[in-house]
Amino acid sequence: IDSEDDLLQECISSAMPKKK
Amino acid sequence: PTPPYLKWAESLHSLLDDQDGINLFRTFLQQENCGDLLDFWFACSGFRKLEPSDSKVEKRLKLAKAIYKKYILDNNGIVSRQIKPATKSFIKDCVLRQQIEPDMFDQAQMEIQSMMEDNTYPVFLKSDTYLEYT
Repeated sequence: IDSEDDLLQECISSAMPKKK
Repeated sequence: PTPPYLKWAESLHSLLDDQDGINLFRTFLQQENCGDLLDFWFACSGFRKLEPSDSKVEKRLKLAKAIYKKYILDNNGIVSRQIKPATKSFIKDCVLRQQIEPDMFDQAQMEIQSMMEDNTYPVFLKSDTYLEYT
């Protein structure tokens, strides 16, 4: 089970642009 | 071609569309003790992007709660202080009633975005952090 912090980090990372 | 750091000065969105730009802006915000503004902005975008179909309801609820707890619940937090009371009540209601919609953080994200556009972003463009980079 993901901790809330992991979930948040994953969510933030998912919104970041990918390296060009 | 235009160097990326000149594009960053065009708009906040140009800056937030580039990984190096984000990293530099984050460094600057952390020095000003307001790095949470940027994390919250991206958390809202990430939350909106979750597909209802491929993401469990439970996970969406847990994430909505995590965003609420970390950035909005504490009225003294940098993010919470920039969000209107009505917007905070709306999000609180959504979480309490477990009415989790992809757009439930949109208004709060817009308020934080306006604040960055009017305040931290122009200050960043004049900061030593940005000028030394360029």
